[in-house]
Amino acid sequence: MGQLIAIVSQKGGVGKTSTAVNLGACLSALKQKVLLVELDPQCGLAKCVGLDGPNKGAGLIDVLRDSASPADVVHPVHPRLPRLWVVPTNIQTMAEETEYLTILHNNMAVVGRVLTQLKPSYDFIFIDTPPRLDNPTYAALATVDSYMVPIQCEYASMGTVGRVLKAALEVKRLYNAKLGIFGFLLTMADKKAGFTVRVVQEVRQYLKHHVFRTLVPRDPRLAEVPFRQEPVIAYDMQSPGAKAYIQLAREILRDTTAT
Amino acid sequence: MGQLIAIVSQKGGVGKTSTAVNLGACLSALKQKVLLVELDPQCGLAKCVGLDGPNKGAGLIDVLRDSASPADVVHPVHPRLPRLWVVPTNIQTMAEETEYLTILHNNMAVVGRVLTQLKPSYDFIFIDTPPRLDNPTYAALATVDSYMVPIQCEYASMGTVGRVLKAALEVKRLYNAKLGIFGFLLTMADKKAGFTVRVVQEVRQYLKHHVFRTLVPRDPRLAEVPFRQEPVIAYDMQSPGAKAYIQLAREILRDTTAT
Ligand SMILES: Nc1ncnc2c1ncn2[C@@H]1O[C@H](COP(=O)(O)OP(=O)(O)OP(=O)(O)O)[C@@H](O)[C@H]1O
Ligand SMILES: Nc1ncnc2c1ncn2[C@@H]1O[C@H](COP(=O)(O)OP(=O)(O)OP(=O)(O)O)[C@@H](O)[C@H]1O
Ligand SMILES: [Mg+2]
Ligand SMILES: [Mg+2]
Repeated sequence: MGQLIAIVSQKGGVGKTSTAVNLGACLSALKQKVLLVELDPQCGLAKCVGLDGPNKGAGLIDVLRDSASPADVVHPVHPRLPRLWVVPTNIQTMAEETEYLTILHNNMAVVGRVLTQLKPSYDFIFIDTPPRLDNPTYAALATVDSYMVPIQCEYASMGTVGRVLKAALEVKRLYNAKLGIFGFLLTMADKKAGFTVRVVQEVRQYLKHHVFRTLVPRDPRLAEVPFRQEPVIAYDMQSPGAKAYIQLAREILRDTTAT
Repeated sequence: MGQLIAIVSQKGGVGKTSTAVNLGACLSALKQKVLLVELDPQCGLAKCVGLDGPNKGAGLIDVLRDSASPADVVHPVHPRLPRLWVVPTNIQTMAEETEYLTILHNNMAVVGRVLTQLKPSYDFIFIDTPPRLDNPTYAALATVDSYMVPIQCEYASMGTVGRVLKAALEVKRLYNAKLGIFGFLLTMADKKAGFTVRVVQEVRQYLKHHVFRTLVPRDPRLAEVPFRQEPVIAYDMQSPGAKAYIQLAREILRDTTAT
């Protein structure tokens, strides 16, 4: 039975989508069945796997409108990664984005129903959320087993940790008693910038064992994913970014089997 | 009479807050009276000028609750930048964030009333918005004279331009006929990464004269602003980031007086 994990951060541009795509791909390469679900109306995840744009198949908005079933919107994404699937939002226009946010505002539980139906078929399901803590992110937190927070190794991201922890505690109290911490991931670490060492130290002191040991470096090869439309391990296994996400996947599998 | 300019992008982490703080500071150093208004509940702007946290004075949420007037929430921020002021949100808890978003959801026009009252006293008013296109960003677009979009020189940011243009056209049609483009700013340009040249070329071809000639490089000194709690020109005028924002301020003043 799979784990449902939301990747959240109110701070923008910290690597939520990059982590969903690259960690998902690495876990699937290590024989795990992985589903990635796009809740962010920006369609960033779909863009990383070539599912953005019209006529790429049904998506989450079609399920929310009751014109497709959850099984209809699960798409395979890469011939060399047969255990990786993605559910895109399939939002093309501003009007559809408004419709999507309105459905979620009025009926938060619908996200939970879709995710719970998909859960039995996968080992890991990662939900990519937009940089906000209200809906759709709040709806995701109300359903999942745990949440993961990428923390960019910069001062601007430090404040966001407290906000996510508070929002998660509120959701846990009101809607989802099982909600736990999957982990905090330090990413875009720039060895040359003096503040990286300081940020890494402070985060590890504050969050202790909840911080993954793996540190993802800042690596321009990772920023090519939305252009190449495939995860980094598909085009450069030897890059620092690919190695870090492979190491993270192994760390997660070690920790998961250990408990 | 001042210009009201919203800094928007649905894509997170592209430099909205950094541009508000640093461009604002540079324009004020060039004798302009500049006000920065924080609409983003993350309080990123307040953090960059030392106004975050409790007991730093009233903010936007107090005006929305009718317990303060717009003049009460304008704070000076730096002794060496006497023409720079900031209106923080003054949101401390998740409950206050929910209250804030609910007020804006139910009464979009309240943002307009506050901004219009402040407008006569400044040459430039920049509104820092969260990485989303619905409220509070939508409310800001419904009031301002123009909007500015930072574009990170990476593939992941390319898709966001079309989304912002569409949202702005909709707001212009429904609420704000005067809404114009202030400009697109290419930022975090990393000369070493091959894709920077390609992204810069594509953006300039697509958006032509709407793209500022000034290119802001990726500069770790800029990432220190939230830690030092002052704009980059206050601690390192010679850094590539400071020079770029000074050049941008001059470019804007040249263009503004030229028209
Ligand atoms: N370790 C890394 N090294 C270099 N670039 C990275 C790294 N991780 C992500 N990026 C790039 O940084 C940018 C932001 O990453 P990403 O889009 O994954 O963040 P996000 O948190 O999903 O953003 P949003 O808040 O808009 O959803 C993208 O251009 C991405 O390609
Ligand atoms: N030109 C630059 N060079 C290097 N770092 C930069 C530059 N501009 C901004 N930064 C850093 O990048 C990060 C993101 O910038 P910033 O917070 O201004 O973006 P934002 O668009 O306001 O983010 P959000 O979407 O969360 O509001 C911050 O850590 C900031 O200090
Ligand atoms: Mg994302
Ligand atoms: Mg910001």
